[in-house]
Amino acid sequence: APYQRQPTFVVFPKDLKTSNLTDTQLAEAYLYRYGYTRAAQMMGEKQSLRPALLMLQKQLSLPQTGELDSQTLKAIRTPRCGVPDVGR
Amino acid sequence: FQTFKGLKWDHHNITYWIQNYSEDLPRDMIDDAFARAFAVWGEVAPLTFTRVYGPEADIVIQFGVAEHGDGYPFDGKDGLLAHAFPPGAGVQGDAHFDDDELWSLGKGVVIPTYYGNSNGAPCHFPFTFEGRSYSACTTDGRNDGTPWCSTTADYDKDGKFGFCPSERLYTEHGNGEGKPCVFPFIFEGRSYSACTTKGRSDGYRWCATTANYDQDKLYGFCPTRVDATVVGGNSAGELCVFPFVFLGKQYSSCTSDGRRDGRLWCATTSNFDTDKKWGFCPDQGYSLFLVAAHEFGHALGLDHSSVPEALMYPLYSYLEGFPLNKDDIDGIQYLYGRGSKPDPRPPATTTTEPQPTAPPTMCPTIPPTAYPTVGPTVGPTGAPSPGPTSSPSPGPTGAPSPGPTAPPTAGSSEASTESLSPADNPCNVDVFDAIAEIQGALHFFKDGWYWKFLNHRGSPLQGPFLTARTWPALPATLDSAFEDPQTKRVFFFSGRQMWVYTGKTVLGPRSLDKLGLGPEVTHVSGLLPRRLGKALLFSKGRVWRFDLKSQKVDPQSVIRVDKEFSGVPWNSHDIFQYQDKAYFCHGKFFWRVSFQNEVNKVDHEVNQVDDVGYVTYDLLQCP
Repeated sequence: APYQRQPTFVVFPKDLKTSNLTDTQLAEAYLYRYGYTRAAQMMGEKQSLRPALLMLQKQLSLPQTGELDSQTLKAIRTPRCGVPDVGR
Repeated sequence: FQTFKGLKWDHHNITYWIQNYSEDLPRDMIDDAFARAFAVWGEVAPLTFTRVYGPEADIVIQFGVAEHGDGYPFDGKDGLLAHAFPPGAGVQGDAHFDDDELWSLGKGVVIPTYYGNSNGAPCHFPFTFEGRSYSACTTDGRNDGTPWCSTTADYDKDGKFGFCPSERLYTEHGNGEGKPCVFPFIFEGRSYSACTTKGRSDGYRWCATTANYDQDKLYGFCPTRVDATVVGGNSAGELCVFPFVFLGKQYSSCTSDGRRDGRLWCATTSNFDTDKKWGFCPDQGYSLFLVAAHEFGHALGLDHSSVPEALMYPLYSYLEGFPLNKDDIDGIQYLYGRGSKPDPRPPATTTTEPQPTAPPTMCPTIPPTAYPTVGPTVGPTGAPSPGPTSSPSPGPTGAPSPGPTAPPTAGSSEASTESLSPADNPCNVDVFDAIAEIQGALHFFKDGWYWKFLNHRGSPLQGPFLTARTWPALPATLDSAFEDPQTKRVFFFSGRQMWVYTGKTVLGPRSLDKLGLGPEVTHVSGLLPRRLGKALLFSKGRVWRFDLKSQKVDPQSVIRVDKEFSGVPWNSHDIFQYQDKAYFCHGKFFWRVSFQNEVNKVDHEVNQVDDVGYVTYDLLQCP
């Protein structure tokens, strides 16, 4: 059988999309941009994404696990409207 | 549903202004998408939407990239698609769309075609030609360099094709009267064999429309090749260059090599390794209609919904059919009350996954009209001109198909009902074959039957009548009808045939050839009367001046419909005049246009869409 070619990945110039972010960094940016983080921080748990994730999951009608699970990540990666979900 | 704390418009006649355009879709298709997106809300709430042409509009619609002036920057391709502000003054109520996205109708780039044998139908990507698959227009199989595409999935089997927007067919703006490029041409002593951006600072591609620009100074802008234009990357708007070299290997098509996300890309120079110029290849794109309908929901006062099937759910998904969910309807009616119209189609039971077929609203058939969103900055200027009227060299195959005809039916008097088809109630008819004002009554034709509507208070709708009893020479299916207001002659059109009735005397059928309309004109969508025995004759997004006496079109007069009638559907299937206003029908809706010069006698006609409504509810006054 032929050897499987090892793919080579490159960094494309001006490709500033989220592909270079970790899942957590991506989620943090998303939660902040759409209003969840500030609202969650006001609820007390500043260091944890859990309250914000719970709010996000409730808003998007996802299973409310409080975890950055695959369904939540998929939703975060889905193209969307720029109007914040929480706050102004 | 949620609202912005009850923020809403204090009036129900909302105005909107389309400030600029994306080049991804023809302008009239963008106009149409926005109009339909507003109509979605107008269907369930007592709201009307009128297009205006200035910043005094309630809702200003804008395409922009990155930071576009409101402090809420877009983020490049994908991710954030658009945003809108809740009702109010200034930027409030405005809707902004990220022009780094590929805007489509949700199923890939929309490339209308010219000429060929497909009546302007859009390209079908991918298509097969000589066993090979194509995802963009190609010049393969031709020796004149004119790009073409198949309008079905398999050219080898169906032989259906058209020519793609190309500088070899026409140019836009400039002062070259829309003539095609002349290659090679001379500019500043140098010879060019392709469109160039040389001599300009704005990056727009142009060419000379004679062999020597230095001498003649005639030029035009080259049409955008949406099918091969990259999105995002560091070369947005430029064309893929094939073949190109990437990591020492040569590529002749878009590739996902080098990327973790599997997205297709191409280089925009012949060597990525040295030049590092690249962009994403066109994908399915985002439905401008769906995104606009969502954003207009914000502009009317709706916030995001947590119902995944609702249009106001914040995440994008492509769906077909009427996009509003019960949750959306509840929300808009909470703000504005219920409309007086009957309940619309049942709320869609939607899916969040992409659907396999094109949206029913795809409008396929006229020449493209995408222009640079900013005018030329250097060089001579002049009014845009009509596109070319002569055909290019023959395509891969085929003659246009003949128009439909049917044998005339005997009989002469107007007689009432027999067995009824398609329905005994015109209020159940979704789309009429033709509508025309004849002898002061509006006539609605459908499948060999017609109804008469006098529009007098208390006057009942009359019919159905057999068309063949009143006009025996006519076929069962008509495309359009028109009464000359001066001579009272009635023109009927079906396919490439025309009949003219003067009382009970008929002339015809006559071929459209006799009118000066070539085989590329497959049918006539309608006529609008003008003064001095003239009329405007419409067919598939194009319009000609028509002399009612000589029954000839002026071949030099052909222009695109959107040049004269902005804001109407570019693929209106029936056009008629009624009570001094023009009606452009698309599906079950009409767009009504008033003529300012008829009233004010000004030099330049200003045709303004002043109403959009249902043919049945608003014209026929169905309950």
